[in-house]
Amino acid sequence: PASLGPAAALLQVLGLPETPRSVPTLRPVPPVMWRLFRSRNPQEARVGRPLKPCHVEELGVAGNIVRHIPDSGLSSRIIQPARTSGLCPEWTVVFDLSSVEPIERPTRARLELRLEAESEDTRGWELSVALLAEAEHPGPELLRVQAPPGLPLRADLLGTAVAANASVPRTLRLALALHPGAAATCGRLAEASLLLVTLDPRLCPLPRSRR
Amino acid sequence: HTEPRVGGGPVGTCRTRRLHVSFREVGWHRWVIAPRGFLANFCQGTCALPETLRGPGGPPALNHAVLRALMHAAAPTPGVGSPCCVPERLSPISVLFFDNSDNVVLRHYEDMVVDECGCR
Repeated sequence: PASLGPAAALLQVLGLPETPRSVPTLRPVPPVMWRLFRSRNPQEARVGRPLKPCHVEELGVAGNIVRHIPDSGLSSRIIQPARTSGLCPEWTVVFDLSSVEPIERPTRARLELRLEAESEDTRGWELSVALLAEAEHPGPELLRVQAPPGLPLRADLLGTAVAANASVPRTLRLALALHPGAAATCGRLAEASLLLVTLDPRLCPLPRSRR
Repeated sequence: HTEPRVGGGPVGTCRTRRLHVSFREVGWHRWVIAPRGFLANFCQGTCALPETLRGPGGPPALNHAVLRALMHAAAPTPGVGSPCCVPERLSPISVLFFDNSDNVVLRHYEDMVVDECGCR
């Protein structure tokens, strides 16, 4: 068993404090992770210059660990359907960040949502994001992003829902609300995930903050 | 999987030897998504003169290693021995895997592949 002897020591060196389960819950590997793996794998990247170990070039940020975290508690509640007051359902998404070590510093936290529109008309769609504290009532709106044509919808959370230069929370609970704008129809939230890039200061120097 | 002549027979001079690490062999294949394995390599071989003096194109020999090889050739002292054949240049790999929270994780690990060996 890996928990004993040299295998455990090696896992520790590889930054895996606990022994991985022998049979994880298999799920498709997101294309963005394959792309990042290929761009960072020296044998596959075939780039003439050495790769920067503490930088994720494709995302343009410092970091040596990239995690694709699926939502672990998508729920929705209907407030008022769009056809009456212009509001759509509000969604709650929960991300389990307990596998991120306290010493790691986030350098990118990108919320990725796949919305399914009820009709082609998604003009004017906007999504507002708020932190959901324990008391189920959303906090103040942190940011609002427009839904680009040809979804998916992305929102950078670093500095708003995820503090920079600090440990990430063990759980991140967000309240999302879709504002249909000119389009009189709502959509359905089919999938939510968080792309989190962190930097382990024991292995990589922390990026200097901008002056 | 190592080169067939590693065990027994003259080892030859210090150089990089092929060593392929298969994650299946160490039982990590269920949670390591990619790569399936990689060429980690290792160093093996003698560090006597003149091999300790680096040939053209290689990094300069370490003076201490040359001195030690010279002393070992001239007056072998028990317990001292000749210089050691160790990794001199290493390169990184990235590993894609599932963690215990079912996240897909990409981590970069430095110094995982031996590119070049030398006498030290």
